Amino acid sequence: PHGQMKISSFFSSP
Amino acid sequence: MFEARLVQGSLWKKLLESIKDLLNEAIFDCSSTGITLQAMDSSHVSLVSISMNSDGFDTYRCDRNLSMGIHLPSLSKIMKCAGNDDIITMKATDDADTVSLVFESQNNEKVSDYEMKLIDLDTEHLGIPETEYSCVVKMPSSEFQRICRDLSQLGDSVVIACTKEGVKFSASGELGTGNIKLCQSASTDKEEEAVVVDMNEAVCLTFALRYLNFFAKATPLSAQVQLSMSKDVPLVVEYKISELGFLRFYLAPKIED
Repeated sequence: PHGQMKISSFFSSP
Repeated sequence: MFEARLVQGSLWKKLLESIKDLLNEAIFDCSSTGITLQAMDSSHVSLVSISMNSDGFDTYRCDRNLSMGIHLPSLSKIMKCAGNDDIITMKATDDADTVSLVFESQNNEKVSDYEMKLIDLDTEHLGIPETEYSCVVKMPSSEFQRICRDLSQLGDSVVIACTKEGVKFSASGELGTGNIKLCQSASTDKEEEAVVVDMNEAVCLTFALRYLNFFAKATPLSAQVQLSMSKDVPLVVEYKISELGFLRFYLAPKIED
């Protein structure tokens, strides 16, 4: 909510 | 066989207190080089990364790699049964479905042992790239805790603006605005009390205070905390765990709506 980004969108799953 | 003995057992207690409200469960990956943990909170907004080197333990043995799925509030409850000065040993046999914890008093007159059930967990490991950050701020961990707590009175988010002069934390909400500026320490007589800013490029980022307040529960682990920031990437909040390694929290930024 309110522009909170997800951490998983920055780090890749191998 | 896995066995890790830590004379400064209070570090385990502090570590569990640091993460048990943010994470419900996590896998402790044990190998010959040490113990690591990586887990996201349930909302997938933040990530916890722990690394404890085998060299930092007083005795360490891990014959086969072992992944222990642990319900953290349960482990925290058991750790609370250890005295602050107790020596803590964690043990597990290969393919075990339990982990043993032994607490010895310094004078060896009291020995307690607890056994806790492990849980089956299937979590994904994320690759965290090595990054050069635009700004790295070192500051007293108690100061960081205080700032996060104080600014939570004003709003849900904090804007962290870092320049070479120092770092500014700002929050705003219905009742008004608040700004806390920390200048780089002129003298560094007491390393633990110093504010040090290492800046390549000024940054200004917004983060949810709710998570920073969770991270600040790690304050008893270390006198200093390190904040690493670059534009549009997660903030890293790092606490050193004595000689053992580190506890890092990664927090995704908030973007303007």
